[in-house]
Amino acid sequence: QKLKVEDALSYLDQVKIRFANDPGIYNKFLDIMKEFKSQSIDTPGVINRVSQLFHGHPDLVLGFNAFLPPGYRIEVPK
Amino acid sequence: LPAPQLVMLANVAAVTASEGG
Repeated sequence: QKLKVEDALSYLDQVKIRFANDPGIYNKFLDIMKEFKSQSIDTPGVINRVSQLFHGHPDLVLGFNAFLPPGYRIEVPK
Repeated sequence: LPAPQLVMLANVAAVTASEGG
């Protein structure tokens, strides 16, 4: 199903709230997205960076996976 | 582009960042 702008805003809020005590992580996520937007990094590059950044936060990883195109996803350890 | 929803998220993130996070 197609995600909307509201879903993106909601996800960004979720990340911001999670790292309220460590805003550098939220800012790094914004930086990764900006690099993708400027095409400095591609989809696999984004996946690589985000999987490291959100290591230990499987719910954030699953939420991020929803934005990835078919055939791409970050594996979450069970 | 092959990842329209990721582009959408990136656009929203860029706007959010430009507004101060």
